[in-house]
Amino acid sequence: SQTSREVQIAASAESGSEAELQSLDGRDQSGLLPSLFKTLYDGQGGAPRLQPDSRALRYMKRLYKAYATKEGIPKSNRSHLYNTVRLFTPCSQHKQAPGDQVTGTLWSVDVLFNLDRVTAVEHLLKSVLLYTLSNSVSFPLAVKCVCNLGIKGPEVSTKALPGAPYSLTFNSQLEFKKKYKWVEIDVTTLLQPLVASKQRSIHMSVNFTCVRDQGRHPSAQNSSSDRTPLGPPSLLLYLNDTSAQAYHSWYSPRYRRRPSQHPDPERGLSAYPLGEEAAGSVRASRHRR
Amino acid sequence: GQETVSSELKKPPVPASFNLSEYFKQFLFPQNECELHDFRLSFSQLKWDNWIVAPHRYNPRYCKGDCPRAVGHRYGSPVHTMVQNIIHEKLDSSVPRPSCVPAKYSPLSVLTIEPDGSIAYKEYEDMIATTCTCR
Repeated sequence: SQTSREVQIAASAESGSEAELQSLDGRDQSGLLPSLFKTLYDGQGGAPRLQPDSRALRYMKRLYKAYATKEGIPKSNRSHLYNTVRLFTPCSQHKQAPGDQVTGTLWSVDVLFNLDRVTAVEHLLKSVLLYTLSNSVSFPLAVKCVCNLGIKGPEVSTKALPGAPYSLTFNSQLEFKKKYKWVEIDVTTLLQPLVASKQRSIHMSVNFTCVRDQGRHPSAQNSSSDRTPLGPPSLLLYLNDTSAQAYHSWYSPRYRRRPSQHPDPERGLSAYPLGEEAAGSVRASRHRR
Repeated sequence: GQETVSSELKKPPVPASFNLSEYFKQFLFPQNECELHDFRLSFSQLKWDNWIVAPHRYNPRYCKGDCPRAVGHRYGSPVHTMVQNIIHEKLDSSVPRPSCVPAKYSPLSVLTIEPDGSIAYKEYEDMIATTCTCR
């Protein structure tokens, strides 16, 4: 009868869409499309969600305005290769000992990021630790800092880094100035192997040692131990989603060739040019061809 | 030829029932010809604004209208479209006329809140129809 046929159609559509949801990378994909399918079938606005950090949300809205028009069309004047940017706030954090006047270490924190939302078709191009400077923070002058990063714990899988030390350290020079709202620390080299090996959680320790311009250590009194001038960092991943649904602005529509859906394992990340110059050479060679 | 001309002149000019405007109508564009239409929606109407943060307004557009019989180059239609028209008109009306569908799309950037509270900026292909065709 008509109703039973409708029921069958709905069921097959449901299973079809479920299959479609599961077919991507074998796990429930969270992207826009599966949520749209779910919404079309169950009519809800997707699964209930944890509320994001307001400062992180403000940063991502600012990034959106930089990359897309009000109507949501990606701006054509961008030169970057990524079509996905994910911002993670730590799922747990542990502040360590308060500032130490001798070493000048102003503040350090242990954070754990859960990267479950990164899908297998998303390839890391760049990764940044993002510090939001709250308005209450006032650095009297420009302060130079060295940031010492360590990846800790058994999560550092040896298969990703054969002969890998139990933790990786990494220094980065940076300068805080009065007017800054955000400070970004590029941690791509540190995270690349971990994200490429599908690491799901990353345990990181971050220590800042700062020196004021005149070479004096900012006295600990400036930053009372209970008020570290910086909140916990967020982790930004700039990714290239290689799935068919994602928009690949960097290859000319004339050829309309999609990058291989399953990158050549031997070539690994080199299949995805990392920098703008790489994109330029890709474009140049393509035009020559 | 004077006889011919005079005989021609004696004929009634056009049958009284002939309607000139009707005659020209067949050369005008059909009123509801296949073309692109706007449909502006906001994600709050769909109650999706709890997880789609941006854009606030989205105009996916859509194609609607009749496909003229001689579609030709105007819609970028292949010759098959005219063949389908002829089959529909001359051989078997159960074969449908060609349909008015999108031919090209543009991408859309979306800012969403994931179930775990992380925030994702993603660019999706083929989210806004930009031209229509008859197929």
